[in-house]
Amino acid sequence: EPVALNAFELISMSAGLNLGNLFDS
Amino acid sequence: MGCIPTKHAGQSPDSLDRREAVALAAETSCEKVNLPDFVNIASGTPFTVSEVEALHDLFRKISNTVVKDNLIHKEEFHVALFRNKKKQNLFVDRLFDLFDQKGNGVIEFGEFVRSLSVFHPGAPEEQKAAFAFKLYDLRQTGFIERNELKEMVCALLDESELDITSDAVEMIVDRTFDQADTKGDGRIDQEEWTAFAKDNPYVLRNMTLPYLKDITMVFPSFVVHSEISEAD
Repeated sequence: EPVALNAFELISMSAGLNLGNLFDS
Repeated sequence: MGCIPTKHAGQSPDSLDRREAVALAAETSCEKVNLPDFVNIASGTPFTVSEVEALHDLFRKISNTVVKDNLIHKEEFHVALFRNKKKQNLFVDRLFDLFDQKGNGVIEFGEFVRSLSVFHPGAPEEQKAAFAFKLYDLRQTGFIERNELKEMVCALLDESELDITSDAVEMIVDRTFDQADTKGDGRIDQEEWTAFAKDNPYVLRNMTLPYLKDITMVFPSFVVHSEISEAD
């Protein structure tokens, strides 16, 4: 249920996940 | 010969007093002028000197993927984060600007380490909250505005495989604002954000990258190249 998501959580999740990609570069 | 004299090997930056660290930094810069000052960069972050050196290996790799100048350009940052060279992205732009603390269009090594240190499990929650606020305050007005939040969500969805309808995005942003905009003026200030983050710690949980806690263990290949021996 996407509505249960919080926009802050969504953005920070993306920041965390994508910064994690740095280590697989 | 290592960059740092043997007598200092095995000491964490915490165990060096400031005078010793400055002297050590001077020795270091004399010995290898082309290497960053790992001791100085590690100070003020939760990283050890060895971990900073390990991060330098990673930095060198990322910073030479497009322009071989040991500086991370936005395109290199985009590729490293999203594995593609897609069009300009608001989310990448804002994250890049936060890493580029000097605002000179490139990320230098010290900036890279200091910015990543915010995501360290040992970094204070206040530091994480402050960084997150800057991330959401897209136009740097000192407030998080509804349209900024929506633009950020749309930008990250554009780079992801998540399929969320426009109506659902509106609902997510509305709901977030209902929760955090306690003054009801249509924007979230630093005080509201701090209170919201304190009451809802889950909004900061993604601001921690667990593997930064011991990067030389998780990424042992970096240690192979390490010039600084750091005992427990």
